[in-house]
Amino acid sequence: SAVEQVPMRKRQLPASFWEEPKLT
Amino acid sequence: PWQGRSIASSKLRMLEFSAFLEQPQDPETFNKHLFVHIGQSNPSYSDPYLESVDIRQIYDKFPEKKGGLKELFDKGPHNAFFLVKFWVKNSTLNPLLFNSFHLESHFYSCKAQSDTVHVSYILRPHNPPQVMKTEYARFENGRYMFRIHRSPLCEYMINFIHKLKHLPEKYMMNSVLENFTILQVVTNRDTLETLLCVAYVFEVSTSEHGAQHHIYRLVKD
Repeated sequence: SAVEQVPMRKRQLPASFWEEPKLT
Repeated sequence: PWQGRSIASSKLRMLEFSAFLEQPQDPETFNKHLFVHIGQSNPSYSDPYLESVDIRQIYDKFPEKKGGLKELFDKGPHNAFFLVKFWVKNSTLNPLLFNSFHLESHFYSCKAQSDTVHVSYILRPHNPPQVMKTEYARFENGRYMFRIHRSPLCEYMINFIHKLKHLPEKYMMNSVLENFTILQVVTNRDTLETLLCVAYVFEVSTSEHGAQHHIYRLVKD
């Protein structure tokens, strides 16, 4: 049976995981 | 200095990784669109270490009956495991030819030995999930290099990109990409030791500057 996954947003990930790097 | 600061274990270092679409503009020039790209870096001891991610937060994104991320990490070595978050650059090119999609990847052996490696790409969701390639080391400038040069993308990936491109909104693409992962596993063909394992996750880029990424060390605290 399919197991419902926890959305990525609700996981303990670094803040940078959601921040697209700016070109330097 | 690259250990802990770039994608490198004590045995193997990734120098470059890219997936691109190439189309002839005229008989002598090509338009090249990089979907994802990790360029060469030369970290020094003064650079900070990569941020870490607890591997248990992403185990379920890389499942496998045998050889999934959890099993591979438990086997070790733990310094060979990385997570890459890619912001994929959407293409304005209109691909017609299947043979215009390529993947390139360069590694070198940190040990002075000529190993032969297996590089497998475990795509999720896809059945069967594995694409496997065997690479032989070449001695160049005092190092054993592995150069995966203009390797054609598998048909599943090409179809996936085509379908993704046809979604009208970015949030729809990201919703599909949230359930799409690739696990790249480089193993020594003879000893079966894991030399490097990179877990890739994706989001669509909102930048005008091309494909971006963050690299993390995978740890279990």
